[in-house]
Amino acid sequence: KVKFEKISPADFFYRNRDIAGFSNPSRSLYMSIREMVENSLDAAEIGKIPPSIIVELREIERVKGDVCIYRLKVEDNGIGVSAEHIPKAFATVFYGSKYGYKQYRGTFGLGGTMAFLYGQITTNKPATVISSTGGDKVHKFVLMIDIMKNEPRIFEHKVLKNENGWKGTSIEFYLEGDYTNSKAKIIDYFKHTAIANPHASIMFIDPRGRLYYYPRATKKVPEPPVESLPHPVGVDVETMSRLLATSKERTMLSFMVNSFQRVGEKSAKEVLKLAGIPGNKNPKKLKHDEVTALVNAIKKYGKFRAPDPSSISPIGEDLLEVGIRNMLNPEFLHVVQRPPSSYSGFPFMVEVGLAYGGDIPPSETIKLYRFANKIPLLYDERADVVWKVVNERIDWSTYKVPRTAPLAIITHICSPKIPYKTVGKEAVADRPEIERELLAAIREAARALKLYLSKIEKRTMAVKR
Amino acid sequence: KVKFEKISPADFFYRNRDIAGFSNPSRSLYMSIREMVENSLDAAEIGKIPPSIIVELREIERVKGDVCIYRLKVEDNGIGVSAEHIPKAFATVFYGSKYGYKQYRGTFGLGGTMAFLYGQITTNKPATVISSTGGDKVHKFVLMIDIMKNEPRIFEHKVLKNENGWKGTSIEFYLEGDYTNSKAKIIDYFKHTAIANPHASIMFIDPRGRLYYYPRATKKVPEPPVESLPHPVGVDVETMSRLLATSKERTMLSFMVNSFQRVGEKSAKEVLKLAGIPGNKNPKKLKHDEVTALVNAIKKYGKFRAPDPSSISPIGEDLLEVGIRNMLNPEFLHVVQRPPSSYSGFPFMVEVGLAYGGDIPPSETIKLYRFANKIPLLYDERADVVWKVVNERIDWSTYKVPRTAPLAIITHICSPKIPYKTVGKEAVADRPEIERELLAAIREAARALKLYLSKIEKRTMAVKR
Ligand SMILES: Nc1ncnc2c1ncn2[C@@H]1O[C@H](COP(=O)(O)OP(=O)(O)OP(=O)(O)O)[C@@H](O)[C@H]1O
Ligand SMILES: Nc1ncnc2c1ncn2[C@@H]1O[C@H](COP(=O)(O)OP(=O)(O)OP(=O)(O)O)[C@@H](O)[C@H]1O
Ligand SMILES: [Mg+2]
Ligand SMILES: [Mg+2]
Repeated sequence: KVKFEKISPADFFYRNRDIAGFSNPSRSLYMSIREMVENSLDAAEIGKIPPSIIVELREIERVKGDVCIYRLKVEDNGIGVSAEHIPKAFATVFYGSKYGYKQYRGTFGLGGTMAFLYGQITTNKPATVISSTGGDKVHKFVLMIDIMKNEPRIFEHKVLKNENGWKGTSIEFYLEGDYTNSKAKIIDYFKHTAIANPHASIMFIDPRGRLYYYPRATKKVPEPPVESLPHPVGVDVETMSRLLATSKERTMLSFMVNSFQRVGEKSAKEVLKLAGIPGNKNPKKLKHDEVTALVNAIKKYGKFRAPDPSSISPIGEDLLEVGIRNMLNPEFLHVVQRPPSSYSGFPFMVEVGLAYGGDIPPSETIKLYRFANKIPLLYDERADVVWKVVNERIDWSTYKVPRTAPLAIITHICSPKIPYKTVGKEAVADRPEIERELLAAIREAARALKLYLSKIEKRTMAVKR
Repeated sequence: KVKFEKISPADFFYRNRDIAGFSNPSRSLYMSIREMVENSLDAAEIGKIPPSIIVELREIERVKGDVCIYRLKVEDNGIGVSAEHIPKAFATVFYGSKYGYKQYRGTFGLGGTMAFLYGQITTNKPATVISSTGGDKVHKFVLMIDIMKNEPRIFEHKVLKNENGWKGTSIEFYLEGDYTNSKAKIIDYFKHTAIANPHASIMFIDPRGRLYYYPRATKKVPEPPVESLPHPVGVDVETMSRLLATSKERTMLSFMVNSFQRVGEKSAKEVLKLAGIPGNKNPKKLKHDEVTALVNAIKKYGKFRAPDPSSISPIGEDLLEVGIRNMLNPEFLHVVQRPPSSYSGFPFMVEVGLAYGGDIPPSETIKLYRFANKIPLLYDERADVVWKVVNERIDWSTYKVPRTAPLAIITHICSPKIPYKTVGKEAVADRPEIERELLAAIREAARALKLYLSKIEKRTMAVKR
């Protein structure tokens, strides 16, 4: 009467693909393209390579109304994927290389697989992945996902000679989509990606044969973020237990100093004293209750320096300004980069641009351009912390902004861990520290706007007289 | 340099617990309570038992500010869990009994495990589950979750004699929470649960020793929904492949008629003809391309009757009306139950109550009370399809509703599959069919309101003369 089942992660996201953002043909087409482009950008940046990405979407057949079967091809010049990892990377959910303490666009280990899964269930066609890590071989895989087992099913594996010393990844798969109703969002995605990634060259050939070309604005690749140790704040008993279990340190004192960032001998001694744990105790000998005591002592201690921001990679004020000017041609623009902050032990940084006038059309609602880890967020605006800050925590009339105004706000939040509200990465949760930083940055820009609007006002009065 | 990892589903939700709704101590406390209560309500309804649920939250120690360690106990009189399933049911993500084609509150197979996981990582204490399915034994388990393996770690398993023939489940675990900032939502959750579940008796003892008692309004348990076969509309190649692989039918004709609801011999023959598949072909012999052709033929056919609604369990107009009157004491109330409809092959039904005046305070924003499968949704209002329909698709001035008005709208959507936007079950996605049904229901109630407001207006004019 009651039938218990265990389902694989692939099966879970197959049954609940709304939750991953694959809710209808037009949104699924958008999601598939963005998951591929974000993987390609990550792959180039890891190798400090100026990204060159080509996306080609071709209509294969019409299904019903605006819904069609498409072939999606994405080629990049990133660091490639080695043969031993290709099948799982693209056909296993929760398999990836971006689980470390460093800023990437990817974070869950499921985006590429989700796109392939969606393509597979709507067309029953396998996907093709061709990649080289720059060696003398190029590997070609044709595969599908065994959804119930969350495993790859390899139909073909060819090993080819790498004649031209190519390095990169080329992907091709088929999927049901709706370009007519998705086009605006897809083009916006490319346009905004170009703003946040001025070192990237992106080419998009759409089903109507039109070429959209976003040439790179600079050859200078941003300094890649560096993997950090975890910060003690926000470490819970699970993470602490794992660190203790895998540590090579022989004493609790050296464990504390070497397992965390921002923990020197002095703070280590104080925390261990608070926890009642001897500094020379072997980490492997720590008992269950001592782990709890140690985590609680860290919570009480509260004197750790803020996290090291070298695991973050912001856009930068100058590049952000250039990008916004190119896109909006505003009369007024003020860009703010806040100093690094942190939430739950993760460093993060907020960058904001406030643009007014010029090509921005006047409106009763403030136009928001949101970014997280250099990814444009184009859906779920009302669920995002930025919407809350701009529309509920700031009274724009106090900055002389009229009810109908040509006002646009561009926000970028970057961190080794963005608190996304959903697997589809469309909205950022309103963590208090992030909300506070956004508020500070937007208020600073708003004060500059107020000065500008006052000057305009005075000039207009003077002209009238 | 590039390090690949595979992580378990428990590890994924441990690292990304924001995505499951466990984002801060007050929300996590709320989530833990609701996951337990929803499991208890499901367990009673499956057995057609009037639910009696006792929830006790006790403060164990203060951590910092309003954050405390609590002990949460939940006891119900449901059908219990058998011993062989208890460990995995509560300590394995994606393990559950609610994956069938029938309306339950639970759907993902992870809620109970998430609550235990959160408790475990914030307190390092194991959880206790005591249950009996009504036999002569009561089983007691003390367990924790091995997060990296997504498996139970059983610390203790006692088998006791069931002296009183008890049937039900009793759960106890510890967790970090913030009752001060979560109390309002928790009390609302119980109040609203009582409205959607008038046959349930719920008792809540809070950390301040206060008893909140919601006695049952009726002993009559709603007819439990019945498991259905899948409807052909919305079946993709993956589901079709699984049905073919597990079918005991010997011909494609009997496969079509017996694997789906609403498929008789006539439609089966027409669909198979469209797909170019002989009716007497053995389902196990269907080739890859024939599966695709069959799925496409179903898409083209379009003449299937709407899904059978016996897998749905609505609240009912009378009970909904009683519940709304008790809570809001409105002057005007109009309740609408729409006929069954469907999206992507899943039947669903919309029930709406529109209340005006009485104890409802006047406001510029319309107060929304949202329910899905009899669960109150208290977060993420702006991301919900109901918010979109009420605030963006209806012009209330055409129904004589003033800018500031004492107006509340209660909505219930029920289905074997609710298209939740998030794992935390707080907002429903705007599937076009659901949006259309909500619009129809709310407009009908709004027209009744307009009549009422016109009468009031005429009466007021008459009195003035
Ligand atoms: N174009 C590519 N070039 C190099 N490696 C890639 C590429 N695409 C995917 N990968 C590898 O495959 C892994 C899995 O990709 P996938 O998109 O499923 O997850 P992710 O990017 O790690 O996280 P997310 O789910 O957030 O996107 C990546 O971590 C990366 O190592
Ligand atoms: N109080 C209870 N009484 C009887 N069975 C229960 C109870 N609580 C949990 N279970 C069983 O444990 C399983 C897992 O519960 P869990 O909450 O993790 O998942 P779910 O309820 O199936 O789905 P969801 O994640 O949407 O809540 C349930 O499917 C149910 O069979
Ligand atoms: Mg990715
Ligand atoms: Mg549940």
